[in-house]
Amino acid sequence: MNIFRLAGDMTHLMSVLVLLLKIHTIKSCAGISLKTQELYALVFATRYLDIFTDFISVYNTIMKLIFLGSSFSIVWYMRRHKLVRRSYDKEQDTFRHFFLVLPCLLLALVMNEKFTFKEVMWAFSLYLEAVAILPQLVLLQRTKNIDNLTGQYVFLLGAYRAFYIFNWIYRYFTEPHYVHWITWISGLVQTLLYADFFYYYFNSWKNNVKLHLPA
Amino acid sequence: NMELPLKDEL
Repeated sequence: MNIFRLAGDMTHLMSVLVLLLKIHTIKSCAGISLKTQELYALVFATRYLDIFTDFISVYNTIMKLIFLGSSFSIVWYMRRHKLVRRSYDKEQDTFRHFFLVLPCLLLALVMNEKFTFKEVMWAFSLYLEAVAILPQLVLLQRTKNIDNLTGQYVFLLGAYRAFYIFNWIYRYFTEPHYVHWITWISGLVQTLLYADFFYYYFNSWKNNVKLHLPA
Repeated sequence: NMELPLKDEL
């Protein structure tokens, strides 16, 4: 464990807590894409298949349970909770996430570290995580007023993977044979997808104006 | 068979 990875995990945890806070306290999911939340639930479900077979550390297991539990409960809230589901913007959240899942699955069948079920699912989860934010970014472009919690959620979600990139650089230079091209390329693509959001988020913070993405 | 190192990252 290094400071970059810890910062990344804590930032990721905060993004999930910000979203749960928003949904649980004000019972609203306005501006949140259910498609992205469903993709994240799928990412964690396929990434953490080894949660009961390979024990890494208490920290690792607890964090996996938190990410699995929070992502599925957010999907449940947005689909089933009578108050929250009313604030879900079904008409605007129309990104067909099937067209993200299928290419990632096909790519994982071709590009993986080993052609086993677990390794293919692991590669799939990395490719899918890289693009899972797209429905959310599309929804942000469509909904004019982005409330603070939603903006903070997306910002933290992007920042966590940026911290991970520093973690991979650090581990590459400090651990022999630490090479994970699939993780590195997916993580880089994921972070780049946030680039324009970061740009507008930073400007709105600098000029102290409401976050507004160009149409 | 060459066992892959454990995935220790989240």
